[in-house]
Amino acid sequence: MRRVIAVANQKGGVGKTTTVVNLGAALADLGYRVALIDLDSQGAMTVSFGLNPYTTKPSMVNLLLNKDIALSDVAKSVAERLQVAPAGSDLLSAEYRLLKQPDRTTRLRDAIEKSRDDVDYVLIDTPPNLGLLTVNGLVAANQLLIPVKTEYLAMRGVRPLLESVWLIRDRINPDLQLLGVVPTMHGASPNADAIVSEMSKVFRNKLLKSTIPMDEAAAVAPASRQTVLDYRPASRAAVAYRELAKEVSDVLR
Amino acid sequence: MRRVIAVANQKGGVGKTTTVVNLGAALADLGYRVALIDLDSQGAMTVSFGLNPYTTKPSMVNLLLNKDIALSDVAKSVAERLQVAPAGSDLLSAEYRLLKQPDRTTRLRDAIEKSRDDVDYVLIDTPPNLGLLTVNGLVAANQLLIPVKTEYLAMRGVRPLLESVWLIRDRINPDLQLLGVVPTMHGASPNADAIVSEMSKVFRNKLLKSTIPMDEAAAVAPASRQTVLDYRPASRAAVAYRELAKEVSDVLR
Ligand SMILES: Nc1ncnc2c1ncn2[C@@H]1O[C@H](COP(=O)(O)OP(=O)(O)OP(=O)(O)O)[C@@H](O)[C@H]1O
Ligand SMILES: Nc1ncnc2c1ncn2[C@@H]1O[C@H](COP(=O)(O)OP(=O)(O)OP(=O)(O)O)[C@@H](O)[C@H]1O
Ligand SMILES: [Mg+2]
Ligand SMILES: [Mg+2]
Repeated sequence: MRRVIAVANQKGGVGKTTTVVNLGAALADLGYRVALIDLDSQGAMTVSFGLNPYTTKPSMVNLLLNKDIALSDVAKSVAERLQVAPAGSDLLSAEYRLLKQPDRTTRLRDAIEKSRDDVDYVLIDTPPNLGLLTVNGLVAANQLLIPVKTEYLAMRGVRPLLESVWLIRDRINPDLQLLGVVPTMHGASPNADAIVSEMSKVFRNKLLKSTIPMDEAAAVAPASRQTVLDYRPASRAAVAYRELAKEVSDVLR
Repeated sequence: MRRVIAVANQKGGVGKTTTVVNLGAALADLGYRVALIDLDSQGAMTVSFGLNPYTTKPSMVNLLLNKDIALSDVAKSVAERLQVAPAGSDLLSAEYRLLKQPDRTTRLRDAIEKSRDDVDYVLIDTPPNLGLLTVNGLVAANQLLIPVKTEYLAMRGVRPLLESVWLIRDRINPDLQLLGVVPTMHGASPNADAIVSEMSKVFRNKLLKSTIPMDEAAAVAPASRQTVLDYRPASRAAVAYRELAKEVSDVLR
């Protein structure tokens, strides 16, 4: 059973892209075959691997607007057992055009199911909103991972996200499960620990054990077009993302 | 001439809300009458002033869906010369319902023009996307301020934002000017200075002189429902926001 994990939180700047990049790379290091999908029109994930989101073709724009294109046609190999499906030059206008299609919410799901490549994990990076691209990610996924920066107001956005998720589960995608919530950039704010204990009261066993620390190595690695695992293998962020990969693969075994 | 400043950048977590809150408070400290508008469904700006976005009525939801409501009906006084127009309990569904209205892009502009209160500055906090709520903010504004976190990939999102802005200027709002770009959370990333010099090459005189440093006081102040100016008046962030207020009021004199 292919595990498809949507990484979503409409709060901006909480580490969604950083998590898809580094959790994906760490799962590949564990021996799994992994494909990463970039649904954010800024193409931050695509750029982190040194691909140009405006020129690399075919891209997620082609996949969403052309029913004959499967994920395996778009995903490009960037490392051993690791592929990236680039965002493309204008995901915003693709989203707009998709709005008019009757199967607008299931395009991505169908393209993954048609894929000839056999991958173990698909991770989907979503933009900081609950628009049609994020909905496509949630419909295509069977697991949802929510990065939450441990800051004041951190949890405010999670309730509306979960409300949308249960709506999608009831109406379109009964397989969608909450894999869990992962604290990110932990330590940026002095009351981070108090926030994590608040999170464990609210999310109980859905608060993952791994916590991603604030670590500038994670912020700088993309400038060298590397994951933090390659850029600084012994950094706290690299260690934490390897732990997260181990925890996720255990939970989904 | 009332100055209406939209603060926008569809990149998430770059300091839009923090800038509206603290630039607004600093302009009020300089003696101007200021109203702050929260267009983000998470209501982070509303919560930073201790208001509950779900229960405070009337709110921006009422203003957007009812043509008879003016900004002065919604804005509540939170400090001397400072008012806040709270987000409301469900801005996302209000945005959805607004899509069907013929005057969907000019509702906010009309509500500000109808306002009986005489304020000198209106600052508009927008969500991290270029949807209808942000468009309302850009149509209502005569100035655009773009906070950019000085990190790798920081400038990627600015080009699409500016493309949307010039489209809005040509079609709906000829008064919209770019007030400038302000570097935020400067210092979080080791190559921050190199990024600022890159920004000055691209934005030239539109790169404001003030820079907002990375300063945990800015991140913690909202937990005490205070602006950083009140929470820690001598902090680097408080000093920087006062400087920004001085620069903005000089430029717009
Ligand atoms: N563990 C970390 N330590 C330090 N900085 C981090 C960490 N994780 C992410 N960052 C930095 O924080 C910023 C936001 O991260 P990222 O872009 O992954 O968030 P996002 O949720 O994908 O943002 P958006 O909502 O815009 O898509 C980036 O500059 C990134 O480099
Ligand atoms: N100068 C600063 N120093 C340190 N932390 C900051 C600073 N400015 C903002 N922050 C913190 O960074 C995070 C993002 O800031 P903020 O919420 O203002 O960004 P935003 O652009 O409004 O985000 P969104 O895109 O979700 O609306 C918050 O936790 C905030 O407290
Ligand atoms: Mg992202
Ligand atoms: Mg905000």
